[in-house]
Amino acid sequence: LETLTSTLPSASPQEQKQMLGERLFSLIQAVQPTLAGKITGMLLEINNSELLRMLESPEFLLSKVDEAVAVLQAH
Amino acid sequence: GSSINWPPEFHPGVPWKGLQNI
Repeated sequence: LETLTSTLPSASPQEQKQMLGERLFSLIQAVQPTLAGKITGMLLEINNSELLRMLESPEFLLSKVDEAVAVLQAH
Repeated sequence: GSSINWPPEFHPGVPWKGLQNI
């Protein structure tokens, strides 16, 4: 995560989302294997500082994953 | 428009296209 936070500011917006997406996906895949791609896609619409908070706090990430699953099921 | 393709799905190792419309 330290590598990510130090690399992120010098990356393009597209690259920033890509890097955050890779990290988020690997974490989300552990709890939601079938929906991980869509959940990650949804969460990437959130601003990067919030996404970094999710990577730093598993509890925060899981609460956002739960929200995303609820939205997906309602969709 | 149709929201049937929402949300964009992220695939590891594949460039994410979700920002194209921003």
